[in-house]
Amino acid sequence: LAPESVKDEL
Amino acid sequence: MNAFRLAGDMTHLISVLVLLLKIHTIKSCAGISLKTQELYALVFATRYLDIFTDFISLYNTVMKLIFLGSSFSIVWYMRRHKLVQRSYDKDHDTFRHQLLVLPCLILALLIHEQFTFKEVMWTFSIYLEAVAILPQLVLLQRTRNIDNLTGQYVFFLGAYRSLYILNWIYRYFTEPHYVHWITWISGLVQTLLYADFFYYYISSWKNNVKLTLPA
Repeated sequence: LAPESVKDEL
Repeated sequence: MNAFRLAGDMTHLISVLVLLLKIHTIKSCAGISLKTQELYALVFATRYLDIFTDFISLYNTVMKLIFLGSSFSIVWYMRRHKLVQRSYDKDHDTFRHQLLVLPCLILALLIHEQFTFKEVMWTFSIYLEAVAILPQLVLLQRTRNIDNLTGQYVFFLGAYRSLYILNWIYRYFTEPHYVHWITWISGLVQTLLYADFFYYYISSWKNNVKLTLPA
């Protein structure tokens, strides 16, 4: 799972 | 990825394609604010700094490239392309967008989730996107006849963020610890700025009359 700080939204 | 977010991204993509279609095929940017286009190019440039460092998914990367490519090519068309330039209404597109950039930058330096360059730039892009439409809305108020493509462009651009709000609500209830006040408040402000445009756009569509905004 991507760590919290990584932004998965555009 | 939930249906609201996918619908939001597709709506955003449609708005960009409608604008590119208008500019590329009929070589016209009548009614389009160059200031808003420049602000959007800045929004994407500061938001997608992680495009080469963090790989989320092919979809994510492809969409980022599309948004970056389209926003910069639209600015290029409006600044450099002789034919397109002729239809640019520079006398009315006079919103001082510096008044938007600086406060957003200062706010991003004050309110952010982490004090790192990438995070502050990302937060700046969130704040800037919330107000980036203002020069375009001001220009629409000043230009009497709003052509269909311009109206559709602004409508889809506003609709995409309202779909994102549904996405945030959905994720809040389905994902533990999914809380992003900065994005949520900015997204809400952004959508509220379109409220009166939506009202006039939908009522013009319902009464089947030309879209005109009150002076």
